[in-house]
Amino acid sequence: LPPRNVYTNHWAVRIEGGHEEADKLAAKYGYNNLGQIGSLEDHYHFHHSHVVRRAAFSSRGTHSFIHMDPKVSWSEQQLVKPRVKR
Amino acid sequence: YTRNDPNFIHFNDPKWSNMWYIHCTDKNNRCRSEMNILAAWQRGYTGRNVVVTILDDGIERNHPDLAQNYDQLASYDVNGNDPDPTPRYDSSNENKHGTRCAGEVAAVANNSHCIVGIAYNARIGGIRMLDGDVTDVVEAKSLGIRPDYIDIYSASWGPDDDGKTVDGPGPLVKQAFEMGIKKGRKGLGSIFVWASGNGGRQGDHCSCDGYTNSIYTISISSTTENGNKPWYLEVCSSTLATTYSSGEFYDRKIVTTDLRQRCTDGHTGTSVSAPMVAGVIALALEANPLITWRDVQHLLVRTSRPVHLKANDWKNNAGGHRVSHLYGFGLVDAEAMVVEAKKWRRVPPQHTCTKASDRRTRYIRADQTLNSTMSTSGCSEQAEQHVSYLEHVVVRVVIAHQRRGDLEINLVSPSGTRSQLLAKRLFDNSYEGFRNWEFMTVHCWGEKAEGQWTLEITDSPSQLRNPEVLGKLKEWTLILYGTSEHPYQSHGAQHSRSRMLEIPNPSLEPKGLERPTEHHEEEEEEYSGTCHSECGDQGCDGPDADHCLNCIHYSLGSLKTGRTCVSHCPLGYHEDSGARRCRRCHKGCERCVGRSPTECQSCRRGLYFNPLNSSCSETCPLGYFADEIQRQCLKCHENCVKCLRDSDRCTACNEGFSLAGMTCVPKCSNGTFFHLEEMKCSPCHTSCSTCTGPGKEECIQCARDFLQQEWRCVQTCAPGYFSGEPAGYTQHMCRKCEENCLSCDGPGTSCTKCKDGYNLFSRTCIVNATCNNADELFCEMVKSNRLCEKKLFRQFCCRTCLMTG
Repeated sequence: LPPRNVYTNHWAVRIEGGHEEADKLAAKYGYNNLGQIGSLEDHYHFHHSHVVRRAAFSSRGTHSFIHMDPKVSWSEQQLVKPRVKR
Repeated sequence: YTRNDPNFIHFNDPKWSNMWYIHCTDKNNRCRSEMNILAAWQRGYTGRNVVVTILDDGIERNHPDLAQNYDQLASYDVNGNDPDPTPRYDSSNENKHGTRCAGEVAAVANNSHCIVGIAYNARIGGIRMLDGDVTDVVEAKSLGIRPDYIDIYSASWGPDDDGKTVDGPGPLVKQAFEMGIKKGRKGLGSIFVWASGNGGRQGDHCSCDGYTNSIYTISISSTTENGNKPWYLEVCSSTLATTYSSGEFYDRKIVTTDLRQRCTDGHTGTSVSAPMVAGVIALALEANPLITWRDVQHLLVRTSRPVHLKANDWKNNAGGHRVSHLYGFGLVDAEAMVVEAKKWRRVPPQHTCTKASDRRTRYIRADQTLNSTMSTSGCSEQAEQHVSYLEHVVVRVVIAHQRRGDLEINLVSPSGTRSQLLAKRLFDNSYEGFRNWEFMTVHCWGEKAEGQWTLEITDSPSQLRNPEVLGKLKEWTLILYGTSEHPYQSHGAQHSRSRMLEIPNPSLEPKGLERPTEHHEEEEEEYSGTCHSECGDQGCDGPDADHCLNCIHYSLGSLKTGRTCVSHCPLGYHEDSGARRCRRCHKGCERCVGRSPTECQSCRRGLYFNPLNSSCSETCPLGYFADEIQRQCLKCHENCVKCLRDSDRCTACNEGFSLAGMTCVPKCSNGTFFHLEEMKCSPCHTSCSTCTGPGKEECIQCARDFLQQEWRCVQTCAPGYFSGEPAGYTQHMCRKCEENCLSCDGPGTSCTKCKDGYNLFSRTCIVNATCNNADELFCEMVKSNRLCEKKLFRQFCCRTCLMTG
């Protein structure tokens, strides 16, 4: 069987309009905006403290409506990627 | 050439003399300084003003060998979301990896502590990102930290190297890579160095790791001191170059900084090779800070050399480069890198030419090779895409297959260079196939792009599969990267950055646009009236499968017991395609290809499959062990003759090895023993000729002129012992004198001196009082009943038993 996905309470969200717009959207859906993802413009790291830290299924709730917001062009709940030190 | 004068450069760091991969100190051994690091230093390049960061579990920034070169601006704690990348300390020192890698790059020289880094004047940082849940966001953040400040990102991690994982960067990381090479280093491009995997023992292939397999990463493998393939090394067509690292226990190891301000020469695997190359690239960037990310790759291709590295697939490609699947273009050469970098002129802009096959499904049949060809002009019609001289070649495939590990994929270039994009992998049972997976090869570097390319896909079933389900190559795309002009002959031309970086747009798909779903083709089945679907063209006389007059697939059973039509034969039967019948396997076989006892493929419970003769038996042959889960006889470790439950739980060893616990370790020469912690032969105590440890009480046999006395070896026997040579032993031993003797000259009644309170009577020590009080009549009875032979009576009746004979 392929390994099962593990969903985290972190999201990657693409929002145009700058940091303020990202902060507003984060607040609107109950997320905490942890800032831009590295050097990727318009990509923000959101965290939701009321969603279980690790789950076998993607999270559903009012916060998940963010991906339908017209100001959000893309969003993705983050999966744990098993990584091994070499 | 190599300079082997140990005094040429000397540092006072205590492990300097152990850094054999940098300099030669032992004139009796062959010099292994082919990485020419010393020579690069002698030219004045030590990594000054170059910034390197290690993406890992943190960095011990106050380590005495790192503190001076530590750069806070090249560091961050992504796991803790703060600027301090100090590792989390625990009792197992789990988070030592980043610190170990960092030392290899930039440990301070001549500070009387530990080692010397390859770029010992470079600035070093660490990004703590592996000590927590790793996600696409975590990786992308880490790869995009201060891209204008950090020159080189070194990573020695990746998806599991277990031989069954196919995984790579997520959409954000792909973007981070592309952003890095486009905009990092103020437009010259970030340099990403990656350790190829450690899954050699699992038959893993680094093409299944999307990070090492990316054109944006410099994938680095390892070789042992003697140029052998280390046990952990994976073959791969995307490996660019190699450095030394650890190998077998008898190969010398790499020394580096360790957690808690220590040094280590523990096993390093490919992890240390990436920072070594990061250090070499730092030297080249000091020589020429204006070289681009692609220039660095060209420099490595041009300067790395096969030297004494042993591989059976070294080949010259049509671009004039010698390349292998184990080592890429060979061992890195720091001196050649700095010399070439100094005079380097930027290569022409990179073009990308993409050509996709038609969407016609091609079937991959078991035990056959599917060849699919594609001709290309290298996009000569479009100037902005024209690729004449190749750099990387990527093949993106969509393959459906019921067991992914059975596939081997090769690519043959128009010049005839064959790269193995994927080898068969025993452990990969996945039925997911490859969905737009990108394989990459560097083996065609410098060749012409134009002509016919051939993709070869071989399917070799390693276990019984449903023969009805064929693998399908649904689509493949050839992506050629390179230049329209010769990369080294057009150096007069000036190339603008905007033209150089024609990289496809980021792969993030906008909301609502999903990837086309896999096109699953329906298997066609014939139906005839009310007959069962398994009935053949002769019809049936009822609705069920046992009413068929003939079968479309296989008939099961006999005339006597009744026949029924089945699509597949059940366990215990094999499919006779000619007769379309299910025939019984030999007793004990669960799956088979014929009825003979040596045509089994798996066995019934309680029996084990013997791969040597494809039979089933209750026990496994010598050199194999019974694996309860796979119900197979699996090979013991190469040093074991017998093993138990696991390949490396040995119970008997091959010639030249001996058992230490459950491990076969090499037999050491006389005067030495195998030190399990140090994994090498270490000297015994001087009094031993063979031993089990370094102490004087761990002798097995004594050295010449020594005698064994109570598990020790002594030069003369202690009082109370005499020198003797017991039958059957060549070993001289000190044997204990009879009780109460202080000294003696042999066994039995041969005392020469007694303890206090004892008298010597006839060479025996007798308690004074007892002897004096003996009753004569009693003693006569003792003597006549032959009880003088008993010590107790002899003591009571010493006069009667001993003095009177």
